[in-house]
Amino acid sequence: RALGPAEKEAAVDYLLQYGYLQKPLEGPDDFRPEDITEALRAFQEASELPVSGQLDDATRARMRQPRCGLEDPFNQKTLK
Amino acid sequence: YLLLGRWRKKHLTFRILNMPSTLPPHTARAALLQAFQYWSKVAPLTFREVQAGWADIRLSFHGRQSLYCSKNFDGPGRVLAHADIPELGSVHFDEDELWTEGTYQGVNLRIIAAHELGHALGLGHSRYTRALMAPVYTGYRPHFKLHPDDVAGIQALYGKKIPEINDEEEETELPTIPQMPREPGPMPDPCSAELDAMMLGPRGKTYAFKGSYVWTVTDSGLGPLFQVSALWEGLPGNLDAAVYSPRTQWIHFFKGDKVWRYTNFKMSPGFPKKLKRVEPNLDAALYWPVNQKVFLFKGSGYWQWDELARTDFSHYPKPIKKLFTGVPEQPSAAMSWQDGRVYFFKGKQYWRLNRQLLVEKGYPRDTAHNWMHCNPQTPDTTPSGGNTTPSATGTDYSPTGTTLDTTSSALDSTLN
Repeated sequence: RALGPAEKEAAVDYLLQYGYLQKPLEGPDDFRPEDITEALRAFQEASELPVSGQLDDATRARMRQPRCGLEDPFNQKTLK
Repeated sequence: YLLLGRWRKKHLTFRILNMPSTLPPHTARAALLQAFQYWSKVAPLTFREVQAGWADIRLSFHGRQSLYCSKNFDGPGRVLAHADIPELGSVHFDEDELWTEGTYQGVNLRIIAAHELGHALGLGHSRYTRALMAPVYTGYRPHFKLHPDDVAGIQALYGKKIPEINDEEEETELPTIPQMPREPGPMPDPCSAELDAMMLGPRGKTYAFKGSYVWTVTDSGLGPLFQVSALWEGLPGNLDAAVYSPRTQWIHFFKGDKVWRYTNFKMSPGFPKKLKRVEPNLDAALYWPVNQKVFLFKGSGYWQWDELARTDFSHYPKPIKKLFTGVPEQPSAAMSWQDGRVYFFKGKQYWRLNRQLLVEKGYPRDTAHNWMHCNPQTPDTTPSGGNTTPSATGTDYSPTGTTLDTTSSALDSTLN
């Protein structure tokens, strides 16, 4: 089903908070779709979920799981 | 695993600043202490609790607002806790979570604390979703233990724990479910405590006793401090003396007018018994392998006791100085050690006696520096004639190990 803007925003916040997305150091604040797709893939792979690059139900459910507040080093690009 | 940082020293202090409201304090405390043990069991780390003042690792609970933490929590669920990496040492738990122990309900404090301590010791998140250091909490596990990736990570930072117990001792290891502690006295500082007792115990382990606590002493460091009653159930703290006899395999503990007997960690039937034929409130005790007798000390006198025969004590106590030449009266502890020598401890010093029971040249020496792996004392306390290497004061354990090397070389000279 089509996701509302709030759900997309929550997912982007999660990917940012835990190190899957890196705020661009300069240039426009919003992310390119390919950056978000890559970040989602990194999160899905680290979470042993099907790697679709889409914000599907399983991915959103995993983002709601209780966890530690520290970042995850699983997106090689942002880790660098 | 991912390494984010490391402490330059391996003997860390910690302080519990407040407790969660959803658990009885002693249950929460036992969960936090157990969390430290997961790491100290697999790496050469020791954790000593301090009740006041500064500590290397500081554990506390806060909610959405906090005066001392820039990262607020988010209410029940989602973020459970966070921690700073070395050498900052803060570990924070979300006080709005339902912290629990021993149930699948809520969030298990012991497991989350172990995870956050992993961060405070320098580990990042693990890719293994079953690892303790995985970012997402996977729920309560009654027989929880570290994942191989967690162990590999902490040992990459601090090395392997030198196995000080052989497998036959495994079964005498501490029970994994933390004992519900009676209110213990304050945790002593092995570097400044005047010992209650020292004992060369079964299988060559050296035990130091102070107050309600006991720890092991090895040439690579100190074991974690445990409550005496957690190892020897039914035994009180603040002991007068402790002695293990390889002849009978018995361990005798003395306090006031009572004596306790254990075999390993199991109390012998009928004990504790009242001390009748020797004076109460002994100072120290040791087993002398040369004649296989137990010696008891009080004030300036000693008793020689044959555990397996009825000893005629009518001519005792005899003067200590008649047999143990050069030792102080009223020692606080004594033991025969694996190097074949006899050691007496009093105040902050110790005396070493040769096989003729004569105090050797260059003694007394400093106990904290030569036995407890503590920073070298200021030079003015270096005993005259001691060949202890004078060292700069206040030097901390450093990664290059200079102090550690110095300490261990001084220790080696002692041990040799």
